[in-house]
Amino acid sequence: FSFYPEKPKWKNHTITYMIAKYTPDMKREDVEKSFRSALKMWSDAAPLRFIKDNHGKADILISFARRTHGDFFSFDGPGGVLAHAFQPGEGMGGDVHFDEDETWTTGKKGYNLFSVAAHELGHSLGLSHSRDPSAIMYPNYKSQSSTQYSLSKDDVLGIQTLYGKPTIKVETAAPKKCDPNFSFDAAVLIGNEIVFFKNRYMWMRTTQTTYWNRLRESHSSTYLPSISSHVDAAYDIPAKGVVYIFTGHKYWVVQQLKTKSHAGSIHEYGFSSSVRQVDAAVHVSEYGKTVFFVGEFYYRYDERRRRMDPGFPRLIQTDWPGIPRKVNAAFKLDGNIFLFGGTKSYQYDFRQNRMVKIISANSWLGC
Amino acid sequence: LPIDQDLLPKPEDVELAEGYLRRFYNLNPRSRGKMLERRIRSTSAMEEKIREMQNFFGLRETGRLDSHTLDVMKEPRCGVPDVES
Repeated sequence: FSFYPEKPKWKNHTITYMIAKYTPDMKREDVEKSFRSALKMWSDAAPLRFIKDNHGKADILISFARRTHGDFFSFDGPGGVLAHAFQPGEGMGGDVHFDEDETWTTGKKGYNLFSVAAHELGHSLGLSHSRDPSAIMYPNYKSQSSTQYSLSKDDVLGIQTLYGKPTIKVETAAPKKCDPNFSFDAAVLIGNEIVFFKNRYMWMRTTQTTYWNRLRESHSSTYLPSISSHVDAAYDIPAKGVVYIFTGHKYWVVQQLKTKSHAGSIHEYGFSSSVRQVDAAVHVSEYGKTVFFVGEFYYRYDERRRRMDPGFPRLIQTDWPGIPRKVNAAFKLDGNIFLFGGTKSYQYDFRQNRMVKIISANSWLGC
Repeated sequence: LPIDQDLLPKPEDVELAEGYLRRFYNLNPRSRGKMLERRIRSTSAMEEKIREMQNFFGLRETGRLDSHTLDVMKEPRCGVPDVES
């Protein structure tokens, strides 16, 4: 990583930004989401806060323009230079310009706005170019699927040299598991332990009801070192000894806890691009199927044929009598699927297709 | 030995490279001066800047516009210089 001469940076760690001009290539909300996600990558790595300011004078002004556009560095038409940004400072300092002669996109066709924005905003924060080809601050564009765009260690070291390490935010403190409004993000069986996820925390307990008090609680980074955000869903395939963890549009294949896992895109399962995340997942080995819950719908995925079954998605409430509209966690134990909706846990006999019992979600944690 | 014409970079590649090095590696625009003197100076300045760019991108530092170097120069990229400007 490298810095500008005299290492300029923002004194105030709360930095405002404004999108002064949008590109017609993308929907406004996709442009805003791209910048929000790019900024979040930096604020996850350093004690920075970004506030979108639509009126006043923002620190970072973002715009799209072509050819000569008011500074000394005119753009060069399609290809070549894609964008540039100014180091932190007054006036034009921190501003970011994108070449409107490029095709901007959220996917692979054209240039991925999120990835170029992450790079340029690194300049706005005070980073210059990196020689590390895996770094976001490497000068040349890398066309990868957006699941692989994340800060490299080099980027993190650079931004933390300028602004320090991120402060432990309140939500990463251990969640209050016996709070009456407590709900889970995800649940999965790993070996003979049931693992529950909430924010960045996880609880592990044996399946034998007599030992429920031997609960282990830890920060998820201890057991899932590659995964740096909270878990949305998880399922296991006991026959393969593999666990699949879902975070946003990524999924991770975990062969062994505490070891590195590799990432893929949830769209490899056949979800449409409008699906941004999965709420819950559970594998039913008797049928070789994995059920995914997304919003009010559910999908059925055939693990052997590696593709979604036809006729899906279907409404959850059509086929799962007694289950709430949305499901936020699920796991299978013996002949039952346990589904979690809000603060409740629903025991569902999938052979007889009927609800068996409803208890409070956190009673699984001994509350 | 006669230089293999194919090895010599095409004029448009030399022009692209000059623009690239001016923009990202502070190659000075062609300065005034006598023809021969200017040619000698600009060639060695160009070679030095090519070497600097090859070093940044981890390429073999030949100081010449070989195909790898030209390929990297043609890749889409950020408009901010790679060296202090």
